[in-house]
Amino acid sequence: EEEYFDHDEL
Amino acid sequence: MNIFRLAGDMTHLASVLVLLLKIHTIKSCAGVSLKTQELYAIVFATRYLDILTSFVSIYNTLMKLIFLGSSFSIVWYMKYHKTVRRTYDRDQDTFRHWFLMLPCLLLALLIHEKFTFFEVLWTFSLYLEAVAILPQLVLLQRTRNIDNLTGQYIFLLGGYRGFYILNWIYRYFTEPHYVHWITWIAGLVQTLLYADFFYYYFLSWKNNKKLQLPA
Repeated sequence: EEEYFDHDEL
Repeated sequence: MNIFRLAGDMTHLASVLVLLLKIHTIKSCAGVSLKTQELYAIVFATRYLDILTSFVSIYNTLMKLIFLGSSFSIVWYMKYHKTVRRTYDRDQDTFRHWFLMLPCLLLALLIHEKFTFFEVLWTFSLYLEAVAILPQLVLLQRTRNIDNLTGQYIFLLGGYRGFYILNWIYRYFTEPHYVHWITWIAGLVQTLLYADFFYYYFLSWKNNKKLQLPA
């Protein structure tokens, strides 16, 4: 999958 | 976003505001560990590297800016403000916090979700945050007198991660494939480190006495 940075929490 | 995470973020925000308020209004940082504040500034700097690259929401970006701004300004106040810096008890705040950073970095290089620059630093910030409170708790045991603003600051700081644990439990049951063992274990360790503080804080609140941690 695309190399994305998936942190949606603080 | 769920109520537990919002409560966690608001509690975290309250903790940094209580500390900023104390330092800014009474121009004193007595009882506050600069080492812990420096660690927190590093935690946020390495956690929010994606602030410019990935946009989650206005709320997310705004809170990141607030946490970055507040943690660095607290460090600035304690190190450079002519009045505040004199109230910093440097000979008591002697925890070798750089020794905390190396194991966290090594652990992040070993255990992470993805081996990318950003992800390893993000994991490092997670491990570092779990232990960042240690210099402050050590300082607390040394300085007998704990003013209630500092006590409130630590209580809120410990409480926020407790709310996050509830948030992770909620997300685990409501979102398929939401599994982040690293975050969960680090968050649990972090909250457990506050356990004895919470106990003595509760006792002092119940008996309406000054907060005293046993030496």
